[in-house]
Amino acid sequence: MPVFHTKTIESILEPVAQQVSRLVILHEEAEDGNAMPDLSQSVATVKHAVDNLIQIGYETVNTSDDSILKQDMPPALQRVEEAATSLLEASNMLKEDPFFAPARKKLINGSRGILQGTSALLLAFDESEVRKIIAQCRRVLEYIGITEVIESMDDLVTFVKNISPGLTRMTKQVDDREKELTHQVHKDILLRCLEEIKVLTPVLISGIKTYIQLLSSNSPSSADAKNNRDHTCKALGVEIEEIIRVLQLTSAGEDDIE
Amino acid sequence: LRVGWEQLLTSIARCINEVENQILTRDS
Repeated sequence: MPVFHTKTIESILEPVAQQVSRLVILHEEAEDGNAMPDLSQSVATVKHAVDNLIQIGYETVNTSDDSILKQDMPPALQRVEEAATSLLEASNMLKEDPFFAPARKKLINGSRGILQGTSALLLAFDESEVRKIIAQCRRVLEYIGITEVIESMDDLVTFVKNISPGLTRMTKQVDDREKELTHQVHKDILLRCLEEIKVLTPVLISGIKTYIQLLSSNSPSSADAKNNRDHTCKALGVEIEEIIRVLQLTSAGEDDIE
Repeated sequence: LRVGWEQLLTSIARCINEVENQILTRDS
């Protein structure tokens, strides 16, 4: 089961996570009191990178129109900032006394803190991206609701013209997201939903067309055509709702899946 | 042990730069 739910997050955090775990073990083995090297140069590099990140992070907080992102980012930035300060303090302490055990512990806690803070930042950004895709799904879902008022061929032409760009955008975004995910079950569901949408969309358009034709000729079958149209419309909505549900899943818990 | 700590700090700096890139890419 993958630990990180997207390939981007995995590629950024996995190497650090592995090294922190390894260093914790090495640290425990070094409790016999080996001297620590001078890490001030490496810590200064980290501090410089963190300072840049903090500046860009707060600029994003100030300019973003995503209220949840604006709320989630500052605690994560603060976590990274505090952790960087810990690293700096540890490095100064070790310079004074390379055998000072609490400094080693501070170094490990600082490294963990940076991992946690950057992880929270990446998650906040990822969730924000997911919200954008979901908003697009909801726009399509809302527009599909218009089908029940389409009663002329002109209306149908307008409907197809209006829904096509949104639908294309939605399927592209979901397709890209599927490629980003690491959880196979979630990937499979999204692919299946996209496939269903690809099949159902022309069926819906043809269903609306049939209904309009039968309605204009006052055919008694128009009621059946209306039912068919509504059935397809509902099925399409179910697939989009399922996409929204799966996009929101980040854990690998099997409880999430029926 | 020396290599271990320095490697970790290098990885951390790289990780922070990548997070920064993510933020900048998203904003652009």
